[in-house]
Amino acid sequence: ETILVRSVVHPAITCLEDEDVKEVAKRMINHSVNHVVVVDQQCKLRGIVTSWDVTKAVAEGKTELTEIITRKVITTRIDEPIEAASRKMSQYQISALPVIDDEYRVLGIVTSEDIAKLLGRKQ
Amino acid sequence: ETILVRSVVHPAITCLEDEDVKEVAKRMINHSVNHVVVVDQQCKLRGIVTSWDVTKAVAEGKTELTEIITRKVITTRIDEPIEAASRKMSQYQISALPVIDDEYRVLGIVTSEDIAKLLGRKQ
Ligand SMILES: C[S@@+](CC[C@H](N)C(=O)[O-])C[C@H]1O[C@@H](n2cnc3c(N)ncnc32)[C@H](O)[C@@H]1O
Ligand SMILES: C[S@@+](CC[C@H](N)C(=O)[O-])C[C@H]1O[C@@H](n2cnc3c(N)ncnc32)[C@H](O)[C@@H]1O
Repeated sequence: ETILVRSVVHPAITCLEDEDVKEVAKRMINHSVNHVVVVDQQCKLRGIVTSWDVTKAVAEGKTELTEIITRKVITTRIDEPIEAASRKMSQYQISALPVIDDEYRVLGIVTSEDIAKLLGRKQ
Repeated sequence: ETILVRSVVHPAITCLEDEDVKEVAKRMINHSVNHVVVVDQQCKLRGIVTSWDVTKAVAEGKTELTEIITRKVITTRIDEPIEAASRKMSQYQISALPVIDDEYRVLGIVTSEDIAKLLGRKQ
């Protein structure tokens, strides 16, 4: 049986482009997540910021959010097989994929943690 | 067939307890990892620091490494089944397990990214 992204997707924590790095860092801590999806006022995808990017800001003394947002985002769809999503993460060495619809609206997010959980259940 | 931690473990990036947060942040960025295992001079486990902890330091204005090191570390063994390791990560909501031997020496690390990759290959 093929498992689809639909069965592991969960709500994404989001932020706007003009927010402060410290605010975004607080949001990651308060929600205990490593990924914040950057959206516009219509919840359309604009980029992604992770705890790795915040770490990079610390390592390089950067303070502006726009300096650390990743713009070219690798994404997935609600009906994509988990196997394909997992291969994308491995190919690009990333640990999360925002789930988008045809109009680039963010529906949720899938992380390598979500997928690893499946392996704990499958066998 | 049961897959063991042995088949996905890889070398851990480590640091000492008295290092600077910025140095540890640079190490994460230079090695493109989210986890640094804190060890003593004999490479024995003392704690773990992740990009999430560095993000917490930013959110809370902390500057000392010892303020952000997690001391009670969930670990795994080289011959533990991947399924058990994955269940531990899910249970504690963490994304990596240092691999240790009987004398608490750090042999490597397993991440949820490593385990998610298996799913991309298995089906
Ligand atoms: C290349 S990974 C390296 C560290 C580790 N493998 C991880 O995933 O955090 C870190 C970078 O990937 C970026 N990233 C994370 N998810 C992404 C996605 N879905 N699409 C594009 N870049 C992404 C982050 O913004 C960050 O700059
Ligand atoms: C609870 S997780 C929450 C965010 C996300 N689930 C993740 O794994 O990064 C973040 C915290 O887990 C801690 N942590 C990561 N790996 C750990 C491990 N093997 N044992 C104990 N704590 C760990 C980190 O030091 C950090 O304080």
